[in-house]
Amino acid sequence: MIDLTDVSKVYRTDTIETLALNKINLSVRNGEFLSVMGPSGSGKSTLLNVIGLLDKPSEGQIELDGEEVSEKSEREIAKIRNEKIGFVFQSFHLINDLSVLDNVEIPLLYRELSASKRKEMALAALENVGLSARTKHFPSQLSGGQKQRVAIARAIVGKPNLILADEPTGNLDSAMGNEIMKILHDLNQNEKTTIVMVTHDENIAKQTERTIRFFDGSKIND
Amino acid sequence: MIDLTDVSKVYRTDTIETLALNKINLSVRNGEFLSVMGPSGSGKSTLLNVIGLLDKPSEGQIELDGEEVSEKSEREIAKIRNEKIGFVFQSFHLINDLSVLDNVEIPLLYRELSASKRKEMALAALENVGLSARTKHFPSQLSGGQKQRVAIARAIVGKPNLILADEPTGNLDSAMGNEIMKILHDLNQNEKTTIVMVTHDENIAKQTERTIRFFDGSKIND
Ligand SMILES: Nc1ncnc2c1ncn2[C@@H]1O[C@H](COP(=O)(O)OP(=O)(O)OP(=O)(O)O)[C@@H](O)[C@H]1O
Ligand SMILES: Nc1ncnc2c1ncn2[C@@H]1O[C@H](COP(=O)(O)OP(=O)(O)OP(=O)(O)O)[C@@H](O)[C@H]1O
Ligand SMILES: [Mg+2]
Ligand SMILES: [Mg+2]
Repeated sequence: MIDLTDVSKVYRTDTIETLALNKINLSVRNGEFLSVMGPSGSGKSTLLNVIGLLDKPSEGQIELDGEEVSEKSEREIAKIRNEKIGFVFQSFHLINDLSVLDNVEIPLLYRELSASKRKEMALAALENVGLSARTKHFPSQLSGGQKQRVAIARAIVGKPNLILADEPTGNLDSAMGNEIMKILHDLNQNEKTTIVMVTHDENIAKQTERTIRFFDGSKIND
Repeated sequence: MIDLTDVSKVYRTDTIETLALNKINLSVRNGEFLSVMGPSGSGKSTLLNVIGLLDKPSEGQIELDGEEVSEKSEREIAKIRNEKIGFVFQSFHLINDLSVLDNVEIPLLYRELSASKRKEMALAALENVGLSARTKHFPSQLSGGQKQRVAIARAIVGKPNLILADEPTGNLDSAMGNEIMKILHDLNQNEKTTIVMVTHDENIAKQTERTIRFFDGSKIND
């Protein structure tokens, strides 16, 4: 469902040029649960940004469902992103001016749903991550792990085809991390959701079908 | 050096009242290396904020070096914070408009040091965390783990008496996490720095002298 062919990404600042991705070849089939590991700065978040169409590669091709992404308009790309992909960002990217409930509703705004249906789905997602008692809080009123779980609720609320999760359990204790993994496994098994997850935790990675490893921008095993 | 007596902290929003800390009694002696564990939302960051004088308890007393904190002026409190305490925040709190080097210099601005001395010390701290090649980058140009390491460099640059580290290895791979623990152990052993560190990682906690555990705002073992 996702095919990367010789994808490279270079970041240039005034002083330094960084090859964050170096000729990545990767295929992820529909319904796969893939984990990505590697040292700090090795390109993992960059990979997720590129797969998630949040950033363009410097070189190479990306195909989603057999269609070359570079042939799509910005509007089509935004539509794919909003309807088919759920993101759990490393920094959560919650909107500080919105309550927890409103943050989780955001992916649903791009669908033709009633306000009451959106609220129902957002409440169900928040219950799934154990945050029913915090729906009216604002992000500044939450602990680090609670923010992470709001981000997870937002990623799963619309049952996307693909979830890109950047260290979704990094700020969570073991018990809560296991709860989150159960949620992801249920989506993968029951909804056939494709999941690409970055993690630093070997025990978490072992629970996925396949693990790829990055080092200095290159994929180093398959 | 740190004595908490019956410290409680209540957060009130429009809808809910949360007892984040419930009558905490805790003594941390000079030069101790203490870890704090517990589930998400159990009060760990709140504890660090209160110890670090970034927030006031709702009830109870805090003594630093035998002096009651509530008898100090805001100016004295800010002085203690700036000169004696280094923070590694869970969200890093880097200043986006400043380069990596300038971010790390911040704690030194409150001391009477020349610009060249500040720069020397900041460069040394950044070398210590493996970021010498990123000094002119801005936080938006860094990976998650790189931002965390900048936060650690900023916490250690002024060799504070006390370091409060909120999950300092949460975004780091094992190898880098071990590097950071070596840095903290060196400061604790060689500089007698007191360290209070929140972590979700049992292996990391075992490397400290003592671990306290929180659950629902209460300390549950000693
Ligand atoms: N500013 C605030 N306003 C309201 N409630 C808050 C505020 N800050 C924290 N809380 C609540 O207080 C409780 C303790 O929060 P705290 O950040 O100390 O937890 P934590 O143990 O650090 O959790 P984590 O492991 O998720 O970081 C949580 O339930 C949280 O929602
Ligand atoms: N916007 C940017 N501008 C310049 N360099 C960048 C930018 N974003 C990332 N980089 C650099 O590209 C490299 C890869 O970054 P990336 O965020 O993909 O790493 P990562 O594997 O996710 O690391 P971590 O485990 O620390 O989150 C890093 O060296 C980083 O400094
Ligand atoms: Mg990353
Ligand atoms: Mg916390």
